[in-house]
Amino acid sequence: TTRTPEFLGLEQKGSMFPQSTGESDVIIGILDTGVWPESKSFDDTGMGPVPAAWNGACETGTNFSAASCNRKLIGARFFAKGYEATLGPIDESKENRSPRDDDGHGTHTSTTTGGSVVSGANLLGYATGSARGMAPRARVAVYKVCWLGGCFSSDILAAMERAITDNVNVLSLSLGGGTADYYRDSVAIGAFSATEKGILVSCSAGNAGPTSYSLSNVSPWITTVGAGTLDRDFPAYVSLGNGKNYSGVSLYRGPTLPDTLLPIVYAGNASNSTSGALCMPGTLIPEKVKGKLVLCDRGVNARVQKGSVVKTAGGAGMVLTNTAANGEELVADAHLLPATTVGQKAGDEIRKYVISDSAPTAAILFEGTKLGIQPSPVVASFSSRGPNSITPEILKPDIIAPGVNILAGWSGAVGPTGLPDDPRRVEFNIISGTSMSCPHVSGLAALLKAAHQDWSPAAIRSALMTTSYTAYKNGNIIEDLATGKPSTPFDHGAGHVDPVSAVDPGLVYDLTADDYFDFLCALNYTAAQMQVVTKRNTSCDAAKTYSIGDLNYPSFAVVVPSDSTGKSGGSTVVKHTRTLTNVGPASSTYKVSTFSDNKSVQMSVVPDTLTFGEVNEKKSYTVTFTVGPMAVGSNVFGRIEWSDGKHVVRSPVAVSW
Amino acid sequence: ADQKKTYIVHMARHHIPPTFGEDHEYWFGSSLKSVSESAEMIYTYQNVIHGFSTRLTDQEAESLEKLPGIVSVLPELKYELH
Repeated sequence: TTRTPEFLGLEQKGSMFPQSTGESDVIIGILDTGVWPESKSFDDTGMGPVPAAWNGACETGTNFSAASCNRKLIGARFFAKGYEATLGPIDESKENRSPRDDDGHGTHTSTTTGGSVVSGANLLGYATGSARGMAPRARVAVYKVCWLGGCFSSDILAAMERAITDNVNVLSLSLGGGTADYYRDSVAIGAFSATEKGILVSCSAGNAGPTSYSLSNVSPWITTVGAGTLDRDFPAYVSLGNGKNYSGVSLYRGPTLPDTLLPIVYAGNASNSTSGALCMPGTLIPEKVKGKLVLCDRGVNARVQKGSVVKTAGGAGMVLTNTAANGEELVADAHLLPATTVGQKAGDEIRKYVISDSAPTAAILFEGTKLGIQPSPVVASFSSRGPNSITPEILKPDIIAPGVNILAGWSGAVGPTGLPDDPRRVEFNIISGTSMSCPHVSGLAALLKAAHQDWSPAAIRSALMTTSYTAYKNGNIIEDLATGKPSTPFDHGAGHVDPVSAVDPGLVYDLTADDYFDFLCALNYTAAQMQVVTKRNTSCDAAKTYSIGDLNYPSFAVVVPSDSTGKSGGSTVVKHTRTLTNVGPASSTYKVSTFSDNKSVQMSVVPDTLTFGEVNEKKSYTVTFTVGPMAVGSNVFGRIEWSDGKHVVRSPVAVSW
Repeated sequence: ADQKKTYIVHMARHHIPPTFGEDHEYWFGSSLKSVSESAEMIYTYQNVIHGFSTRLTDQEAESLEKLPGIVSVLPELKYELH
């Protein structure tokens, strides 16, 4: 990626990461659409021998041989038996029956997480810079599980099985499957086994935001990653014949529009279809759009397909407007014709003008790449939101990372729009999604693993979470693009990842597979459900009291019981216990601070001071949440911070009625 | 009901009958064949779960679920890229 290394502080002088020597021993496994091995991001110049622990392979198949791998891309496998059992043999005229990426998504995610440094990277001149993965010296192993017809859980499980035996250290999955309970969700089940074996599993949170309860991959042993913006934009303004201008974004490059204003028509008035405004294939009347700009509404079909539809109908260009579903979120696309995307407010104004004016005209002005956009980051509208629908007592997402307009490697089999009628081929593409933010965190986790080889997956996640930030330098809370208001822990989790701080978190909340086992007991899982997830033959201890709230998680989600028995003077009292492990200087003293954004939630912490005398020493504390009455559905947010004056170990708090 | 779907079959590693020794794959296959002569295993899993995936009718899946050592027979899910 370009820009994100700077945005995340990885290029800072004095950052620990450039000196990290163990990075080349860390192996990141990516389950996705495969890989384009010829990408310059897989150049292995200067890389040493493949780690001795590596058991993986570079599988041969259509247009892919063992020679496709090298010391950077050390493994590539494909899993299609489940897919073929359901949909029949892969049509090799349409996709390669091999690890080769016919889609681009897998090459994008794998280069984002572990790509080598490539100077002069860009997409059609946009986002130019030196591109690199988050862990540029780590090794990459790709497991192709997604095909034209989707990603099937039997293949995903088989890939996770092999990734475990291949000896990956980090697993990155930019995919999801709704909200099945853990014992029905193959990714959750596979991730449990991987985590038990010391592999950190990072997954995308999903793109179903800004709706509440829209998260995927919410099990507590998975690191769940939402998406935020960068300080980079690709402005393309709409100038109307009435003299008004509106900002939009675009990655269009090609023949430009004439300097004069062109007639503009609303697609809904240039179609015989009731959904003509959406610019679906075959719905525009060529006589009504020929030589004109066409205003299309976002939704239903792909944004870039709308541009293709306008082009096919003879339109000169397109203005694509967000609707209420997307608000002001501007996702840039490499359209096939001059086109720009505007937010809902601008779109409503433009639509009003186009419909009401007798001879409406407009122009699109492309401004290229702009850096330093503020505020940034902002939580992407599409980023899925909490609460956690499976276990509301576990706050998700865990963290956000860059996931909007991300440049990374691309497949040579497909153009930047992914459309069949896009003949262009590019080495890098710019796309958006929590699919893009997840591999950022996977790569950063690999850096932490290299710097702290003895840390567990939970310790690495804790370091990433407790050192993340929730406010800009001016003190304002990170905005939510969906609302324009401050985001909450249900939007950003613990906050935006800050890898430079994460390398030295001071304290971590550690967890083992046994803790997750106890967590499942607290969920009252049946013996069979326990066995499905954990494969253990042991059962929950009938004499033991299990509590979800006591899982040693780096965040707090308190669900106020409607029939609370712990009432005291009209208030409900909930206690959570946590244990911190000292990973900083041997001798240190931490003091606690608590913050609540509403007086209805009071927090007291006992003890309020933790004194450590040696590295890896553990100390426990209990938080008592005293919660006043609020309407059902209300949420109050806060945080608990431990600080020794140098480190700040911050946990978000969400209380829900 | 006659249409086959993919199922992921979770088995109890520690409940392997002594007659199979330590040959878990043989146990998987034997269990499968007892409910469906035609069904074939798509994958076997030893690390990530203990079990296998296969194509079964609803009736066959129900029969399999009742066999000793079977923990769960879950229909396959489709995932999508984010």
